[in-house]
Amino acid sequence: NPFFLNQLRTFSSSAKAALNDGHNSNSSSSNGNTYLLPGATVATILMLGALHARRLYDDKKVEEAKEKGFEPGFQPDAKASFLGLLPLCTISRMWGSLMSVELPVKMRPYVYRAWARAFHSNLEEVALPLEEYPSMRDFFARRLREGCRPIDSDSQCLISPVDGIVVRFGELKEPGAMIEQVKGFSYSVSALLGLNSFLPMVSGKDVVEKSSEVENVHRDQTKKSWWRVSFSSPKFQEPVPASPIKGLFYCVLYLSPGDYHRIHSPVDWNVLVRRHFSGRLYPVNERATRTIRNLYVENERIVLEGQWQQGYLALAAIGATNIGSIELYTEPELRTNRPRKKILQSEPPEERVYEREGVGCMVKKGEEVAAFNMG
Amino acid sequence: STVVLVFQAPVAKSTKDNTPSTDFRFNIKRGDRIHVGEALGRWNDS
Repeated sequence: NPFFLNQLRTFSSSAKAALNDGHNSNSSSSNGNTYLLPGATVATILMLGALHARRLYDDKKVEEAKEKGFEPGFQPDAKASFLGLLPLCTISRMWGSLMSVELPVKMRPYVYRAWARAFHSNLEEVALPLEEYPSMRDFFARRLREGCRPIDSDSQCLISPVDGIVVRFGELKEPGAMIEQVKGFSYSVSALLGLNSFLPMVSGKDVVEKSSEVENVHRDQTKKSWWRVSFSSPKFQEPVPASPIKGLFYCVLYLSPGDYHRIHSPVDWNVLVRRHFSGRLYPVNERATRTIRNLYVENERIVLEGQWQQGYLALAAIGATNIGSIELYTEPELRTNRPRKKILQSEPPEERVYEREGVGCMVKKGEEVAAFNMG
Repeated sequence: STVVLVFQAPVAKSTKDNTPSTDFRFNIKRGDRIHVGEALGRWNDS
């Protein structure tokens, strides 16, 4: 933009002048450096500001298009590919360390209010006075005041486990059970929850066996002669994707940075298995969902699987660059977003079966089960 | 960060032709802001 270019020209000319002065005399050398550093800093800040403004403009355009009924489709771009080259887990951990720095007591309310203003957090719901949160990380994972989140008492309802925005929901009906990430791209539920998940599906093998049984019966009934069977072309059965058993649903909820970041149980639930997938830590904002393939399947996540009154229930908590680690109340010693020695990204998930007296781990509807942390 | 829930919910059988029909109903819309404790969906026993 012209304003930005003018600013850059002004700063570069002042920097050049300062450098020239530096050549002329020793006394003015220090003056040259004095001007050069703030100039470069201001130019960097302006550049970042311009990039941020452009991104806000792009997001606004997408919002306007959505309001008109146009749903943006999947469009992988160079920026998304570039993200894949960055050490996002390391960046996330560095971010976490930075945010864990204890702030001076007097500064705390100003910093937290600025965060709340930027990300639309409601400070009236915060459990403690702002001065009592030593660091930004503590404030981020704050609890809410008693009674701020009343739990729907209807015994025939499933409640939201988090504060967030409903991204997608629906019923899984088709073979293969895919969830649409955005228009034009879907990911497999089995890949999200783990290949050895208890997901209630009618397996492709069962379908094939059933169809071959039907075929055999039909063959017996028609009494085909032996040669017709022998010379018939061999059938190579391709793997048939499994189909979900009727009544299998999903719901995807996005938590923005200003939201309350603790996860509660959606129902009375018997958690049987915990699975930890140590993957990447891409951002999970709306733009990322439109540009990064298999976003939720690639990212580091924890999956809790178990049984409730009506059957199967699984909850996948998926991390992001800024919110990389997940704390689990059923397993306080578990640490996520840890440096890995292995180079391969696609490691099998680390699994733990909760078999306390063979009944798993019972959690009540509305009870806290996990929390997202910064970095 | 994101949370994905996958769950089984009640399925009722239609009295007319005995075909399964879903009894569970989401009471949310895409883009809705929701809080912990608010109902995502409900079902009927009948």
